[in-house]
Amino acid sequence: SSIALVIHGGAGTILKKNMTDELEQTYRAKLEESLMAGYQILENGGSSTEAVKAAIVIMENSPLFNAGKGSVFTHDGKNELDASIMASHDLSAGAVAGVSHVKNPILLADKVRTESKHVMMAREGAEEFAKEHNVELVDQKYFYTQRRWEQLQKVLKSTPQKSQLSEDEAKNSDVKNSKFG
Amino acid sequence: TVGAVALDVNGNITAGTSTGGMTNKRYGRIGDSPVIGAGTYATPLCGVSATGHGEYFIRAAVTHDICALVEYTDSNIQQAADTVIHEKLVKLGGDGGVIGLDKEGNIMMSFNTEGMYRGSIDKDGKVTIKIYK
Repeated sequence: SSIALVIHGGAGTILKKNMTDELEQTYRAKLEESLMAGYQILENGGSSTEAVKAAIVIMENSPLFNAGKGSVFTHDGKNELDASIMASHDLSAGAVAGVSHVKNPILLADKVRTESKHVMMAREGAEEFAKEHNVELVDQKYFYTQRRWEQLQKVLKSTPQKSQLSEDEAKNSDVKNSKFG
Repeated sequence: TVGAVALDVNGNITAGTSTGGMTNKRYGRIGDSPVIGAGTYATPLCGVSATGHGEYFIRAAVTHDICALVEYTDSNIQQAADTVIHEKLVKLGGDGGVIGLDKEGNIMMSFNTEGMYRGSIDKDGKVTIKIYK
């Protein structure tokens, strides 16, 4: 049988004119590292589930992407992470929502899939389950990055006057992508 | 948001998605990433992971819809994804994208935004990494 792997690191207002060559190379290198981590498992006969987890963990541990270490901030200046995983052979699925101390939420989602009879766990309950299954927890400070903090400050500053933003301000990707959830 | 879909030597497909959510979110809002059928889905024929404006991906049940099109129509996975991302989702007003694989290892990528960080290794071992449209 064939093996194959495909990954994404998020979609949005990503324009070449806004990217330095150095930053672009950094993104490309991390995407390749993620791909290779997963593909190596597949090449050695490992399961698609292990490959997906390996690829995603690389991106969760990078501050470049909005997941794990690079997560954006909520209105209250916290980080709340979500993840899910599903396997075709038995249609088993696991998901976690709103966790704040789980270093790699994809690993916890997979524990929900394999170690519980449930599909989704949320917030404190999910973290309690993580403790019981030895999934690595970290202090909230782990998720802090200056770039994401500044993004939140910019959005907080612009939110009350959203209707009065100039056209240029409204097109700013930080504002456009905030979606005021 | 990040995601991955893999096909292993036994023909099993797995899809996974992980996210930090959206900047400035309130009220314990949850998007599509942890919602099976919206942000992540896998069947023996098809696996999909999504990234985008979650409310719309939930309402359109995007990843399930793509796999359903593959299962119940003559659409291949790329056609199915393009139908959902460029037609159904656009009509709703949702932006974002998806990646996926079918049981033969055919790679799918589809997005209606300016860019999507993405990469793949196909069944012939060819590596592709792209960022822009």
